[in-house]
Amino acid sequence: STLVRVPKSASTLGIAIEGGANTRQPLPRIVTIQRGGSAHNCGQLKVGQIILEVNGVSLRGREHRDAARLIAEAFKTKERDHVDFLVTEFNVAL
Amino acid sequence: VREKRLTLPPSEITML
Repeated sequence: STLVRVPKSASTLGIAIEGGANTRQPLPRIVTIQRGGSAHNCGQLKVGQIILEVNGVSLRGREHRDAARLIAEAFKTKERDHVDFLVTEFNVAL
Repeated sequence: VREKRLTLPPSEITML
């Protein structure tokens, strides 16, 4: 797995995720990266990667909306000027 | 295991 630090360089994070606990995709997977968003500007996140942790918090066992809320709050908080993602290319979740 | 996985629902997609 890889730790990716995404600076908040744009007003949006700019990723779409699918998956979460109790779905076919138990950990959130990146399905889109929007051009011009912070994630795209960072250049290190890729479509297909699985998000294991956000700012050190595990997404394991979290349902989709809970995982999405955690990521949204990590981007919104003014406590940090970046969001740390622990990602993997592999579907390790089960 | 495979059968169980097939019964799980697909996920919604959220843009962040």
